[in-house]
Parts: sequence; C-alpha cells; structure tokens
Amino acid sequence: APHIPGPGYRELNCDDPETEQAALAAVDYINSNLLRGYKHALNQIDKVKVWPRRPTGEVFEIEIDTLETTCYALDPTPAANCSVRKLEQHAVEGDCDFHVLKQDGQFSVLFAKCDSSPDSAEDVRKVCPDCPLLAPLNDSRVAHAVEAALAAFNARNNGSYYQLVEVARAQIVPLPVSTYVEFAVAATDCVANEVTDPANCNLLAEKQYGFCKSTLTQKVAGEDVAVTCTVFPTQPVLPQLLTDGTNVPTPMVASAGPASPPAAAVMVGPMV
Amino acid sequence: GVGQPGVAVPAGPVVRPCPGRIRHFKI
Repeated sequence: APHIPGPGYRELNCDDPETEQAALAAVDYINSNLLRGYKHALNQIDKVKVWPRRPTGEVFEIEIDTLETTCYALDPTPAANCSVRKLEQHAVEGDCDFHVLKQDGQFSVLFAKCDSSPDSAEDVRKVCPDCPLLAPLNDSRVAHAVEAALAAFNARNNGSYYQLVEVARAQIVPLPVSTYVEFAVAATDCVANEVTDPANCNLLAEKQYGFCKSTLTQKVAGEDVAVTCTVFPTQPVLPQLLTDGTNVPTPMVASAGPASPPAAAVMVGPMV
Repeated sequence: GVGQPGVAVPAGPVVRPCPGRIRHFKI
C-alpha cells in the first residue's frame, strides 16, 4: 500500500459535529449495556483520532469524560432525560476509551473501556460544607439501612417478594443522624406476605426490576424507615450477553446482567 | 501586528482542537 505521509490518521476538532456524533453513539452504547450502577451523560471529549479502515469506513479512536446521572442503569427512562448528578450530591465521573466505526454514515462501537470514580471529598466540601459524602457500600450502617428498607417495602407489598440486586449508592447523613441508600431489587416467585425463607425464592424468568430510595433515621426510641420504590416493567427473557471476545465495556460497576429494557416501556408508578 | 515584508505572520489564534467543551461541570 502506498505510504501515507504523516501520522496515518486525521485529526478532528473535539467539538466537531462528527466527533460529537461518534461520542454520543459511544455513550448510548454504554448506557444500553450498563448492567448495574447509573446511566452516564457525555461531559467532555478529550481526544480523537480518525483512522482509515480498509476496505471502507473510518475508526474514531476517542477518549471522553462522562458524568453519572441519577437514573439507575435498568431504568427505562431515556438517558437524555436523566439529570446529571450535582456536585453537592457527590458526583461521579467516568473516563472512557472507545473505538467507534463510522461506515455508510452509521456509527457502531467496536471497543469500549470505562472506569468511574467519585469526586473528591474536598471538592464536595468546597461547594457544600455540610453535604453528606458517599459512604462505603460495605459500611454496617448501610447494610442495616438497606435491610430495614427492603423489609419495610416487602411488608407493605401484597405482590411478589422482592430481593436485593445491588446497593447502588449510600451516604451517612450527620444531621439528623441518618443513612440514605439507593438500591435495586428484583421480583421473585414468592409472595411477599407468605415468605418464610427468602433463600427459597427465585428471580422471575421475565425479570422485573425496581429501584428504591430510602432514609433510615435514628430516633430516641428506635429508628424510622422511609422507602420509595419504583418498579420497572418486566424485561423479556434476554439472550445471553455476547461473550465471544466481543469487547463489551468494562462495566463502570461490578457485574454484568441483561441490557436495559426498551426505552418506550411505560414505567409502573412508584410504590411507597 | 504589522508583519515585516517577507516575514511569516501567524494566521491568528490557533484553535486548540482538544479537549473539547465541558457540557456540565469538571470534577
């Protein structure tokens, strides 16, 4: 092949519309393959190189920064409608590398790798000296708050027994002394008010996930639990995720599971 | 500035292509 003078790739401006299209396709890919944690939004395009690809098309080698939104990964709300978590809520940033193929005007992700990290405590303190910080998810107060909230939710729920899927976020609030938690649940084949041993309950084949937010407040004579769960529409039984070496993103969160439900799905209202 | 004849004058500020604009905030 004739030697192509120069670096072999073309430079593009990071704010070029074509670059932005590639970056948005990449973030859509992440959000539709995220299995735990929260959806992310594009925040800044750091670098881009465009390599020619034989026989046709181009590959965008792109580095982007994202910010966590307040929508859980399996929430059917379109990511574009999800608010970016504010600095004072202890924001979380994603750093992602992608290879995005552009062919016949279409963008498709060939490779994705993302890592996420919370903002520093100092930065949160700068914007809000009294705001609570993210707490370690294995903190005993967090585990207790989730357990109490899930028990309260199931106790008032006359349908399926819901079991914990993951604790997504937690904060220890200094005043009033309380623990704030956000966690994901899934319906099982047990009836909530008949469960004797939750270990005998199994997730439904058609997954029905929910997302709960709860505050456990310490009182003089005990503790108060306030919990609100939003149950998402059932998910069709999904084929096993690609595992034949296709580069699925290094999840920003711990583990993998089914892709998020179709965005058109109508959400079941919040259940308190 | 007025360039001396025969001296190359920079064609104005070079637009730094990357990193691009920040859409929300930087942490």
